[in-house]
Amino acid sequence: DYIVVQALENGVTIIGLTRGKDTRFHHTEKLDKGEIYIAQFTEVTSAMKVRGNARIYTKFGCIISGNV
Amino acid sequence: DYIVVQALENGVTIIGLTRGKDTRFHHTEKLDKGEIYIAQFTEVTSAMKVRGNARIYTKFGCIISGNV
Amino acid sequence: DYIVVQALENGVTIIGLTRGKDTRFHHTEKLDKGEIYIAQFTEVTSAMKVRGNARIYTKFGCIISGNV
Amino acid sequence: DYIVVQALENGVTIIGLTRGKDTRFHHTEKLDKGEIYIAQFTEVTSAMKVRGNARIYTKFGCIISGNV
Amino acid sequence: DYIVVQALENGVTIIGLTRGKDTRFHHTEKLDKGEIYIAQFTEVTSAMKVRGNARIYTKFGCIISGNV
Amino acid sequence: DYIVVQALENGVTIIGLTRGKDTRFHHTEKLDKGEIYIAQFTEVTSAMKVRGNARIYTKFGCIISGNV
Amino acid sequence: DYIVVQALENGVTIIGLTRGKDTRFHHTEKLDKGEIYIAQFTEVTSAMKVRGNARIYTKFGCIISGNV
Amino acid sequence: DYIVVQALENGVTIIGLTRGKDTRFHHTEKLDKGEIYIAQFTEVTSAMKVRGNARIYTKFGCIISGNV
Amino acid sequence: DYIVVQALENGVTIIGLTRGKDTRFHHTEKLDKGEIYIAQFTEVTSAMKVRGNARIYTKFGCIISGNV
Amino acid sequence: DYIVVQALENGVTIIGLTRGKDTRFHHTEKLDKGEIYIAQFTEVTSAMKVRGNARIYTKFGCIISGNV
Amino acid sequence: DYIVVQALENGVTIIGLTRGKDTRFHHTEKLDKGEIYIAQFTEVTSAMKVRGNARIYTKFGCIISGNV
Ligand SMILES: N[C@@H](Cc1c[nH]c2ccccc12)C(=O)O
Ligand SMILES: N[C@@H](Cc1c[nH]c2ccccc12)C(=O)O
Ligand SMILES: N[C@@H](Cc1c[nH]c2ccccc12)C(=O)O
Ligand SMILES: N[C@@H](Cc1c[nH]c2ccccc12)C(=O)O
Ligand SMILES: N[C@@H](Cc1c[nH]c2ccccc12)C(=O)O
Ligand SMILES: N[C@@H](Cc1c[nH]c2ccccc12)C(=O)O
Ligand SMILES: N[C@@H](Cc1c[nH]c2ccccc12)C(=O)O
Ligand SMILES: N[C@@H](Cc1c[nH]c2ccccc12)C(=O)O
Ligand SMILES: N[C@@H](Cc1c[nH]c2ccccc12)C(=O)O
Ligand SMILES: N[C@@H](Cc1c[nH]c2ccccc12)C(=O)O
Ligand SMILES: N[C@@H](Cc1c[nH]c2ccccc12)C(=O)O
Repeated sequence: DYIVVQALENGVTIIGLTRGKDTRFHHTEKLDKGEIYIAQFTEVTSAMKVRGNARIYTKFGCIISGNV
Repeated sequence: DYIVVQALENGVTIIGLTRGKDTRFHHTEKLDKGEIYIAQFTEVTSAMKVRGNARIYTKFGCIISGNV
Repeated sequence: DYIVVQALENGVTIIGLTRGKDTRFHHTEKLDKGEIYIAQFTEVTSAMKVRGNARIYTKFGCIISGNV
Repeated sequence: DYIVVQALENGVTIIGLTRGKDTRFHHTEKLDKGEIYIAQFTEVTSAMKVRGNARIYTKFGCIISGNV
Repeated sequence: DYIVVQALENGVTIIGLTRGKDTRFHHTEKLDKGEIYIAQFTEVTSAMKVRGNARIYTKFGCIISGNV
Repeated sequence: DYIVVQALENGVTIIGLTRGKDTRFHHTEKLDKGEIYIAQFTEVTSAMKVRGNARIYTKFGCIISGNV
Repeated sequence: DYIVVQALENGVTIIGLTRGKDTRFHHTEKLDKGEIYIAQFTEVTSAMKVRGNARIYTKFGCIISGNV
Repeated sequence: DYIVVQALENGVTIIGLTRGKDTRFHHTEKLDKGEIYIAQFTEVTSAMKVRGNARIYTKFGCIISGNV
Repeated sequence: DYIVVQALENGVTIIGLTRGKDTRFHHTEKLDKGEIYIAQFTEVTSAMKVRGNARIYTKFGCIISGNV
Repeated sequence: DYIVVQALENGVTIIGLTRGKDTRFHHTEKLDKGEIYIAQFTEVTSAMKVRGNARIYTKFGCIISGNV
Repeated sequence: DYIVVQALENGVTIIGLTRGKDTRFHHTEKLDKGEIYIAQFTEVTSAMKVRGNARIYTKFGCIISGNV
């Protein structure tokens, strides 16, 4: 299982949250406009958070973060 | 198995409830308007609760929390 | 396997019934109008009961509890 | 694998029959009109019986018990 | 894997036949008109027999026993 | 994996043939007109034979035995 | 995985060939016109041969043996 | 996984090639016109070769060997 | 997983390449016009190469080797 | 699970990020215009990042990186 | 999981990159025009690179390398 994030502006961030009893940020990936990040759920990552204006491709379709 | 939550207003909360005999809140994630949270069911999380106005993408389609 | 419940009024309850030889209520989750509860079947929960007016999304489609 | 039962009248009963060499009733769940019961097949339950007027959602579609 | 039987008359019977070298009747469930029986194949049951006028929902569709 | 046989006349027989090096008849089930037999392949049964006029529901569709 | 053979004439034969280094006939089942034989691939049988005029239902559809 | 071969002439041959480091013919099955051969891939057979005019039913559809 | 190759001319070759750190040719199968070769990927074979004019049936459809 | 990247200009880079507690770049593959890179998720790689103008084929469809 | 490459010119190369912490070229397969190479992902190969003008059949469809 993976998701794909494409930044529509500079400074988009994808945050990985830890799996297990404790939920905290373990990694923040910064994307410049146009860059693509493809990320799996893993032993370490059981939740993700996206900030900034980006296209997020998931099994539910493409969701635009930022402007609603 | 994951769900996707997009906040349609500030202060949307996604609560993780513990798996096992005891059911209590183990983590509350707060989202600002437009932010996206992608969360799996895990060893620790067997139920989730969403408060506030948000789009929730599930295998049953997109459900809007808040206003009904 | 999970189901989604959205309360259409205050005071909707989702009850978890215990798995195993003995069937009793182990947890009752109360929802206010508009709130969403997403719950898996687990080691502990092999049946659920919903009271009050709510939308229940299952693999069989969306079922409205309360008014029939 | 689960089924969903919605009572269309008060006093609908869902009976769980035991798995194994011996087949007997181990639990009877009573539903009031409009209430919803979602039940899995389990280590303990390998057959169910429904009495009274209800909608039963199964992988074969929705079946109405009671009036035929 | 389960099947669903709905009695269209009183006195419909669903017989469970034993799994293994020996094939004999281990349980007979009687249904009144309109009642529903949902039964799995199990460690103990590898064949079933239905007598009387009933709707039998299987993966091949709905089959009416009794009148042909 | 199961098949369904519905007798269209009295005296239809479904024969179970043994699994393993030796192939012989281990059980013959007789059906009266209208009766339904639902049978799995098992540790003991790796082939079946149907005699008489019956509808046989398989994953390939419904096949009528007897008259061709 | 099973196939279904329906004899369109008397004397149709289905031959089971042995699994393993050695390939020989271990069982021949004879069918009279109209009879149905349903046979799995097994620990012992990894190939089958059909002689005579019959309908053979396989995952590739229905194939008529005998007359081409 | 199995394939089906139907001979369209006498003398069609299906050859089983050995699995493993060494690739050689371990069995040749001869078919007369109209006969059907249904063969799995096995511990022993990881490739097959067909000579003569025949219909070969595979997961890619029906392929006619011999005349091209 | 298997592929099917049908030679459209004499002298078509299917080469099996070894699985593992070392990649070399371990077997070359020669086909005459019209002959069919059905080959799996195995413990020993993790790549194949086809030379000459042939139809190659794969999960991506039918590809003609030789003339482009 | 693999993705496919085709460079639409020289100097496109695909970066593999490490699986586990620590997220860092373990490999950067450079592509010239027209070249194709096909990459799996692995024991070592749980996220990828693409920079430059390229077509990225994923289970969500084809996404163009670079110009948005 | 395999891909298929068909060379549209002489000198097309498919490069296998090693699985594991270290990413390097372990094998380069050269194809002449019209030749077909069918290659799996393996214990040893977790990424591939294609240079030159070729058709590459993947689960995302057919992609032409070389000219863009
Ligand atoms: N640490 C949590 C992270 C998490 C996953 N899904 C969630 C849903 C809600 C809140 C937290 C979470 C876990 O592994 O379970
Ligand atoms: N602790 C409970 C949480 C839960 C999951 N599904 C539920 C349904 C209803 C009530 C509680 C629950 C469990 O793991 O089973
Ligand atoms: N304790 C029961 C709960 C249950 C599941 N499905 C049921 C159906 C009917 C009655 C009770 C049940 C069990 O685990 O099996
Ligand atoms: N005790 C039986 C219950 C049962 C399941 N399926 C049945 C069908 C018919 C009769 C009884 C049953 C068993 O576990 O097998
Ligand atoms: N005891 C038999 C019951 C059975 C299953 N399928 C059958 C088909 C035909 C005759 C008997 C059977 C068995 O477990 O195999
Ligand atoms: N004893 C045989 C029965 C059988 C199954 N499929 C067959 C096909 C042909 C002949 C016999 C059979 C076996 O288990 O394999
Ligand atoms: N004994 C052989 C039988 C067989 C299966 N498939 C075949 C294809 C061709 C020739 C023989 C066979 C085996 O188990 O493998
Ligand atoms: N002995 C070889 C047979 C084989 C299977 N697929 C092939 C493809 C090409 C050449 C030989 C083969 C193996 O098991 O792998
Ligand atoms: N020996 C290699 C063969 C191979 C498979 N797929 C490849 C792709 C490219 C180059 C070589 C290969 C391996 O098993 O992995
Ligand atoms: N090291 C991280 C890499 C990662 C995967 N998915 C992510 C999502 C967000 C941030 C980091 C990641 C892990 O294996 O989990
Ligand atoms: N050695 C790397 C090769 C690789 C696979 N997918 C990648 C994506 C990007 C960069 C390198 C890779 C690994 O097995 O993981």
